[in-house]
Amino acid sequence: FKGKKTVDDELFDEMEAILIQSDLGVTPALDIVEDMRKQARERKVREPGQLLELFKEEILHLLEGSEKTYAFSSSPFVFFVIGVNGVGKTTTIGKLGWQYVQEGKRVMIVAGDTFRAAAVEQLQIWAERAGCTFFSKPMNTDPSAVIYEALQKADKEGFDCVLVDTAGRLHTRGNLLDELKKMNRVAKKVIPDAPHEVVIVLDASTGQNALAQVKTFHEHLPLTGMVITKLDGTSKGGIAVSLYHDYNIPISHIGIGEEVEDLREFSAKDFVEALFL
Amino acid sequence: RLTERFDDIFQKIKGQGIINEKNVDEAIREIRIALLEADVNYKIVKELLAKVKEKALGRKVVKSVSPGQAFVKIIHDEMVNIMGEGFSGLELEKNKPATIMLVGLQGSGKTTHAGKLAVYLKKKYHRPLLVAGDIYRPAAIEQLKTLGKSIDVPVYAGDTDMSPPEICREALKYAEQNSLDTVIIDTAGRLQIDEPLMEELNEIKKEVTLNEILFVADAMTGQEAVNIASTFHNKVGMDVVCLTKLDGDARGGAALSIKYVTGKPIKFAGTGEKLSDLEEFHPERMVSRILG
Ligand SMILES: Nc1nc2c(ncn2[C@@H]2O[C@H](COP(=O)(O)OP(=O)(O)OP(=O)(O)O)[C@@H](O)[C@H]2O)c(=O)[nH]1
Ligand SMILES: Nc1nc2c(ncn2[C@@H]2O[C@H](COP(=O)(O)OP(=O)(O)OP(=O)(O)O)[C@@H](O)[C@H]2O)c(=O)[nH]1
Ligand SMILES: [Mg+2]
Ligand SMILES: [Mg+2]
Repeated sequence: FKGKKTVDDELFDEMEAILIQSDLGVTPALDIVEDMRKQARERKVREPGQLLELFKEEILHLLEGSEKTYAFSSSPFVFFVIGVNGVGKTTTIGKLGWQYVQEGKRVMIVAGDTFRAAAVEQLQIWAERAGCTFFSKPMNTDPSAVIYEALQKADKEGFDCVLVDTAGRLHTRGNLLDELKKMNRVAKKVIPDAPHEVVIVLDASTGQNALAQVKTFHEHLPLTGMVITKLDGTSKGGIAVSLYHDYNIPISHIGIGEEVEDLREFSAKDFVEALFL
Repeated sequence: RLTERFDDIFQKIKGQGIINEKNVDEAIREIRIALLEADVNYKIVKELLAKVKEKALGRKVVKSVSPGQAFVKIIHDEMVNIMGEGFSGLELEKNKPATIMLVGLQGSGKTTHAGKLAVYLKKKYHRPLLVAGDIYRPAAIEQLKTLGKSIDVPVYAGDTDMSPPEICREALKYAEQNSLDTVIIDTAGRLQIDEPLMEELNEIKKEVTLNEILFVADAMTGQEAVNIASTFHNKVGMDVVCLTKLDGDARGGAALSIKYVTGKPIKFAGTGEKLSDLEEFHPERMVSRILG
């Protein structure tokens, strides 16, 4: 791209390659390139640098309204953090809890994963690092029972925020989606508006399957936010553009590492810049 | 379904008996979209389709087979060619105790696969030892110990000040002392661009002779599967691949990408969270899954 002197077919092919390789998705990428060809003609774009700006503008436009900051509109403000296996839910909760503690909030972290080996121990370490109160029940306790008790305690003791960790689950497992719905119903028994936020965590290295994940989870339990982790890796997370376009679920944060401070608020502008680096 | 889509495209050439350039280009466009939607890497799709086009052009369409079917067969065979032959077991003979090191990105399923491998080897009358080589992730050692306990397989964990290479060295001694014949080393998830952590894997290689380096990759990995796998292969080496979370509905194009760029066989498929959810990988089945 850097060495190109003219806006020609080869340049458009290169842009198409960049978009597809960022996991944006082939059909959305082809549509964007087609649209850019038209715009470049209409606006008489002759410089490769100008074309790049046009592409960035276009994707930024697609991401309009995609940024979200959670506002604690009631107390305790309850988050469910969900997603498929291994994406970074537990780690993200630790990071988020730490951030809210820095802001002076009283945070409870709830061990909603009572299934996976050492899931409770892992979350407990994060809660300690983050300065959050930790709530758990023995392994194999029904996660709904854990949530019920946790929310009662959080409500009674005046916590500002509750972060509920859940077990990784593939969206293809109907019984596990039902488990989430039950957790949702049980939460409402204690706090009628809970969960106030249902956040899906997505791994930046995931390809087109992220679409199926979001679609299915959203159908069963309406999502209010997305977090994209592991953006410190070489994957660009381009799928976020298609996800936001198709489902209009805003992105609140990105994970950029494995330490407690490695969480950033999502910036559409920074994200688009990184896509073309 | 792909075959129907190609039948439509080739309807116009019925009776001609030859697939020509124009309708092949249209079919190639369709298959390109299908493969990219299945997460096969962009550059690999390009190379694969160039080969497919070459083979399809001028080929006489057999009367009993629809041109759509003939076209799909060309693609299918090309992809099966890339994926290689079926399962051929692990190399457990050239060193004793046989030592396998699991590597891969964060969250790909290494620790779980270590447990699954131990179960698999026990069934084949081996006496495995699990080694807790991840000293970074909170409760990683705890996780491996819990898994080991559930399947009655010993877990070697080092003292708190030991580095992973030291832990592995001591684990080998422990295996020999306790007549355990296969050592499975679980390592921390790491980015392929993390130089110190990639070097750590080479440090482990210096301390213990490895029979196999097993690369554990998530079936839902997108376009970067190529860079990730090739970097692990170039910087550390890999002998065998395991693709995890195949119980989901990811098309799994990463499988083709990984095999294409490293040449290393995918031997195992992770098909669930239980330690019994391990299957021998079937290349042909994977091709059908990718083609959708
Ligand atoms: N590099 C990097 N690694 C991350 C990031 N977020 C999480 N991880 C790592 O990803 C791995 C999995 O993280 P977890 O928090 O256990 O993921 P999870 O979704 O809770 O996993 P399950 O509960 O098993 O489904 C760990 O090794 C984390 O350190 C990130 O932003 N960057
Ligand atoms: N559905 C499904 N889940 C799996 C499979 N393999 C692993 N998992 C789950 O994926 C998550 C991550 O697995 P781990 O074994 O902790 O992954 P890891 O590679 O050791 O993670 P790090 O050590 O943090 O890099 C856990 O929730 C596992 O239960 C599989 O084949 N299918
Ligand atoms: Mg977790
Ligand atoms: Mg692990």
